[in-house]
Amino acid sequence: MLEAKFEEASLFKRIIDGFKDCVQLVNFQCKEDGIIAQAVDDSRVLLVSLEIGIEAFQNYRCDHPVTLGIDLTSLSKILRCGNNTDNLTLIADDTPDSVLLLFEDTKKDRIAEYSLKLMDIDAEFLKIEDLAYDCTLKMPSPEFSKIVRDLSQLSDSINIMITKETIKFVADGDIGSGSVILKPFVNMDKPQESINLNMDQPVDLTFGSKYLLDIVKGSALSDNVGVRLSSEAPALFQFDLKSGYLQFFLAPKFND
Amino acid sequence: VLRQKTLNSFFIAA
Repeated sequence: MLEAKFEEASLFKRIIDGFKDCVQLVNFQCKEDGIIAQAVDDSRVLLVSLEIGIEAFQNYRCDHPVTLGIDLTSLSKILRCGNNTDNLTLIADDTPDSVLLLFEDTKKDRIAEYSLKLMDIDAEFLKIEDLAYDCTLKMPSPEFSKIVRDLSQLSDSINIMITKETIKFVADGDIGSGSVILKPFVNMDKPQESINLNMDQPVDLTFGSKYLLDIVKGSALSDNVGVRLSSEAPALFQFDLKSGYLQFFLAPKFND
Repeated sequence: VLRQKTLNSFFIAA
């Protein structure tokens, strides 16, 4: 039996909205210690990895591991039926054909109950080794989101270059070019606005704008985004939850 | 010319 209660439905909505546009069919693996999910986009360039730890829930109980195969488009339709501030409980039995979504308005006596049919999704689970990265960057997610949205207007590729004290984003396209340069800094009053950079090796990497535009949809989950870059591995973009995270692994473009 | 890599070369099926 699975009973996973979010204090606010908006958290689960923001999690799902954070990756529903790049993958559609996802197996949610529910275990004693929380829920994990992983999916690769159709072009096999972007991998999404989600972990929701039990601390992110108001109540969590899962006596028996269960996999929920979910079509995110269908799930989103149901999530839109609940109010953001409702309690949301996901309920499934040990061999479920469907998952129940229970929205409870805490101020009124209003309960809405939806059942979502589950799917048999044949998806491999990729093993993600602990990768070694050349640069680790932490910056405000709204700022990262704006840079990606601005520069992606100019080109279908965005170049990220990091040297010791400089982070440079560049787009060069048919209508012109643009660049944004940032320097690490610490904001004592508003630590979430700081930019932290750890660099072992400089990097110069290029990514598809359309994938970066998908990734920044995770910004609603966290004030910050963690970016890890390496010349040898896919980049990792991470939005932390109170317990758990939404991660995107993105393969770079390379010079032929 | 820039070519998009896929994840296949980086990750292995568990």
